[in-house]
Amino acid sequence: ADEPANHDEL
Amino acid sequence: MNIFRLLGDMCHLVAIIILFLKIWRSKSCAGISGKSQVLFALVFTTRYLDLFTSFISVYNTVMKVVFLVLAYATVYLIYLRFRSTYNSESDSFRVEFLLVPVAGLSFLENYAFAPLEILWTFSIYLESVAILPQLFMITKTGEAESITTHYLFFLGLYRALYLANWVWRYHTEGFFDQIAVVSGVVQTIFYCDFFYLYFTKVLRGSGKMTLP
Repeated sequence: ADEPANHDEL
Repeated sequence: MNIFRLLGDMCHLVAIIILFLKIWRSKSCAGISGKSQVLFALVFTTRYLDLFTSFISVYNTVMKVVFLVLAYATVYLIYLRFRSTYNSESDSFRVEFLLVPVAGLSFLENYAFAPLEILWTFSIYLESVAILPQLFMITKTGEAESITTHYLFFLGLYRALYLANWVWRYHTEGFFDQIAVVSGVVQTIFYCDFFYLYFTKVLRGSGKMTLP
């Protein structure tokens, strides 16, 4: 359920 | 990707390259806080662990690898290669006063209680305060070489451009990353005093920035 967020910033 | 984000990333890259070349060419890390550079290496390490778990874009991957390599290369220059030029007495900021609260906060306030998420959050909080040992060192010695101030200027500009990026993303895609935004605002505030000195002293005069 707790998929890690996709952090697209550097 | 928008223009603010791209310019922000470029300023970040320029800042890191300026610092690396300054140390490399002068064969000296005088006036540079090794502690801040270790903290930045730790920031990149804990944030970019997702290199192994998720692919975002070629740009994203390349920039992450470049940042990591340059961060560790800078630490290597300061603590090993040009160690004799390092002003350890002036670099006396107690980093545990940053690391402990930042680690604690990343456990308490995060998006998901998962190892990678906590490490990502830790890196965001830590980045917002990682420059403090460097600013403390300048305050303590009362001066900074102009090239060091250019480094700090680009590092601060990168953060300010990221703020513009978030405003843009909020309006165009409804994107709002609360942890990154709040930390980013805090981080940018730390540079305001420095920006003032930079514009009034460094750009008008020449040579070193001396504190009043």
